[in-house]
Amino acid sequence: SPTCSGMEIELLAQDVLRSHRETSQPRAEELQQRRWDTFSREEVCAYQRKPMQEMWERCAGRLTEAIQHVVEFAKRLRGFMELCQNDQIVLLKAGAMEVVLVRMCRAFNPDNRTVLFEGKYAGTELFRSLGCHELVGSIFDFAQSLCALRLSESEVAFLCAIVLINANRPWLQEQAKVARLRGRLEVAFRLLLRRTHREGLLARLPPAGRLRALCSQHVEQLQAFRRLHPGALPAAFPPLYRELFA
Amino acid sequence: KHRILHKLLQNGNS
Repeated sequence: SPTCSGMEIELLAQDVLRSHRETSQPRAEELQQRRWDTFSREEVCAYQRKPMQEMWERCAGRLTEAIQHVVEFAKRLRGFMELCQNDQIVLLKAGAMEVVLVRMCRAFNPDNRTVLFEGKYAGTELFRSLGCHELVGSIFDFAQSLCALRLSESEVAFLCAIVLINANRPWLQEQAKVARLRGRLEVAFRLLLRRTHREGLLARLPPAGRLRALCSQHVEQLQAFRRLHPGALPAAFPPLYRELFA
Repeated sequence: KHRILHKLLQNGNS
């Protein structure tokens, strides 16, 4: 289209990959090297003995760090900072956790169902004292299903960009502008998939509702935790976590 | 509202 030249699409694609590379830690090669470095039986037991509140604080801390990287990813994405500030906030508030969940598949080992957490790979049992087995299981299932797609780093980068730039989020002020950016991202993603003979991927992606459900489940579990531990949240949870979820 | 997100977005290199 006249508003979307081939050059523009090319630049956008390079930009998505660079933004992803610069803001995703650890790097893919390092994750690959460490994927069998799992917690010992004793270390798992030590995590399981931690009080519920401490485990929630730790998980909120790690999640917040991941979200800060997602904010940096968004800021480097061509077009994001040209949106009005209301819409930047709306997109991040609604999408940051979803992007973290997509990014999590990079740090997930589907062969033993473990995820990198505080330096080593951990199975669901390590998170027992959180008291939300169902949520943890669903998050692991989601990571497992993304890993089955054998996504390349470029594909993860585009998925994250497309999850974030969603013109259907409520309270957007310049919906058309977001939709145009989203459209350009989709064109660039399709071009990448055609070049790499991966067109079939689009039909195999998990439905958007699945990510949304995981995020609502997280907020529900947080509310249940707050009922059990009133007053715990202001004390030790990161302010950004409270701002996004409480 | 969203004070921290605002701050992170405004910082050149947060």
